[in-house]
Amino acid sequence: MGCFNSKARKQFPGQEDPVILASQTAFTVSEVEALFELFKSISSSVVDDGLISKEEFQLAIFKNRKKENIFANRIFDLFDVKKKGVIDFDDFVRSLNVFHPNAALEDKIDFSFRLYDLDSTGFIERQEVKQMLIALLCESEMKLADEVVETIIDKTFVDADQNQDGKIDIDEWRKFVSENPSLLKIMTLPYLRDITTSFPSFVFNSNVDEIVA
Amino acid sequence: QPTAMNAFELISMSKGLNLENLFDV
Repeated sequence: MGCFNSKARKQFPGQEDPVILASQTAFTVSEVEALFELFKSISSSVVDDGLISKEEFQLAIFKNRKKENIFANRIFDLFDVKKKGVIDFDDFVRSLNVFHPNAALEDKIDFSFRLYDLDSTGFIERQEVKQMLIALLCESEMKLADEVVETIIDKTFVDADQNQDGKIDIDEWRKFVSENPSLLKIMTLPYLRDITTSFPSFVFNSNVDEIVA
Repeated sequence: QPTAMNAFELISMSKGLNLENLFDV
């Protein structure tokens, strides 16, 4: 009948049903299964245990497992929804869902706010912005004098910190990114639209009886 | 010019924030 509910479904071993994940995200069942192919590849790159460690995450991003990076660390921590020190498949799908082109703008704004709120105080503070800027400068081997860095932060806070209390709250962040939409560009991965094309082998490992769009 | 950009525009240029690399397996 062309309906994946018409027959009994098997589940991924140890993972949530792809149909449930698809029903709670912007992904189709086929896309969840394609993501599982990607997940298996990343989670087996150092230790094949069905979980993504921080080392495996950094290896996937930088192709170098030893490369420490404040931003990759922060993204790993946000993907580690259950705070277990590793990313399981449910975490992976639900976190990547925020980066889907069809995901709600509010979810992207919220994720980006938490990304930059390094110490999770509910505010993006000046010292956090400075810490991230210095990390970026080190990473890119760009050299800027400290007073130039301070000037950039001063200007940013004049624009973003509307009540001028020295920290950016979520409402101020929402207004700031609406005026600077390019800041949310990193929150959308167009690639997620083509995930089944990139990992066609999901068809051979599918646990649903019929693949539906 | 870095000085013409706001701090978050600069920060968003970090390779650590480029998740597209996750798909390059």
